Amino acid sequence: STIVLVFEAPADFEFSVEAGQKIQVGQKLGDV
Amino acid sequence: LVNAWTQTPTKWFPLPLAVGALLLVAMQYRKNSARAKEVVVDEHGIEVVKLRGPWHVHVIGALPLRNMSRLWGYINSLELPVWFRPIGFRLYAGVFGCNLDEVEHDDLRTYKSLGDFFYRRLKEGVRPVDPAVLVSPADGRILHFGSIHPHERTVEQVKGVTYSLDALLGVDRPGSPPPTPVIMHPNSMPVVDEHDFANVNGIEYTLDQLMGTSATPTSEDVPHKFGDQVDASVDDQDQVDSVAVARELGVRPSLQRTPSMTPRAGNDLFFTVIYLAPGDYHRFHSPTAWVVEKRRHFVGELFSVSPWMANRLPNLFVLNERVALLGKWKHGFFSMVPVGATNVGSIMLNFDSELRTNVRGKRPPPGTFTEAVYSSASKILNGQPLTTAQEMGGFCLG
Repeated sequence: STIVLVFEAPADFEFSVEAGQKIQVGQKLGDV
Repeated sequence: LVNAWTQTPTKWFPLPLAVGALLLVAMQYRKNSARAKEVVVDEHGIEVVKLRGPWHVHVIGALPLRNMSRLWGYINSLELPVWFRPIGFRLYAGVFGCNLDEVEHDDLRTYKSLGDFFYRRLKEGVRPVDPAVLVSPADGRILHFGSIHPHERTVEQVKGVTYSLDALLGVDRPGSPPPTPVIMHPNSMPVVDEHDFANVNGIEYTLDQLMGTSATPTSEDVPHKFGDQVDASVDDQDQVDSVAVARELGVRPSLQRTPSMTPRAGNDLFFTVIYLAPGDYHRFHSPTAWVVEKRRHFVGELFSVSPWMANRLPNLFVLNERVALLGKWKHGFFSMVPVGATNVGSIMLNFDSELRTNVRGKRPPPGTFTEAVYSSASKILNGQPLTTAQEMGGFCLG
């Protein structure tokens, strides 16, 4: 199963993850 | 010639099965290659996504994936003998890498079936929540992330393989009936005070939303049988009647209230894709504070969504059955799309007990969806409010 998030955010939004990285519920995905 | 025709003995010999299978695959491949070059559009000019990819994708596509998924779910719903449960679940955990120290019940005999164990909860506090504006909604692996080109409106499934944003989330079709409001059952979710929610989470709502609630259907106003509305292919008379009643009452679809998928000045559209492996915790949580205004259920295929498949099958997330949840957060448009797969075809939403995925029956045309709105959940916010990391639902086996 997969979850896709699509969202609008300020242009300076930055992801704090890398492709292939394992992640858990509640862990930071990104921030403005 | 006459002698040869009449006197030559006919000698029959078996054709190897593999040759026959190869022939069928080759014929299917040629047929699909020809189709792949065509762009099929519906009556509104919107592209209808078809299966494309290498031959082994077509072989997989020829399998009855949805029936297999339901059979898989049925088998895994069977109650296991109590003595076998700890052994079986420990074996499963060992193979798929589940951390049994995190599961809610230490006594594994509590889980009656593999399906029950698969949909397990975690112990309180084992997933601390980061104060960031956006957190992960699930345990899994980041497949891809990035921004969406404002003009091309395509999302990268994996590097170099894209699909259309409109195909993923659906677009409003002119002339379609208004969406069915979901009747929210009391106590289906923890009660969130609307004003506090809006103040704490910075959600802005307009005066129109605040004052326009008289036109918003409630469970008392509209005797709706919720569910499957709206698609013209659905011929359930009750649903047709419900839509007619909603129109007579002056109920208008709240489509205009959802922020546009076109970002405002200074903003961009971003995306991320998270893959949940079979051993992962399979409930999903809210990735931020937001309001879910509507859901669109796309009935589709149930291909595997493993990274192997995502690399080979373009439009995988658009072909598969999925539930697109659309709404808003403090920066504008927000959406979350749980996508089903062969082993996990059932998508559950805690605040929408009427949603049914991976069911038998006639399938609507590809690309169509049934839509429901959650306006009755909160009159002020015009949708279902969710706080960061609040459990939203999950994926079940089959």
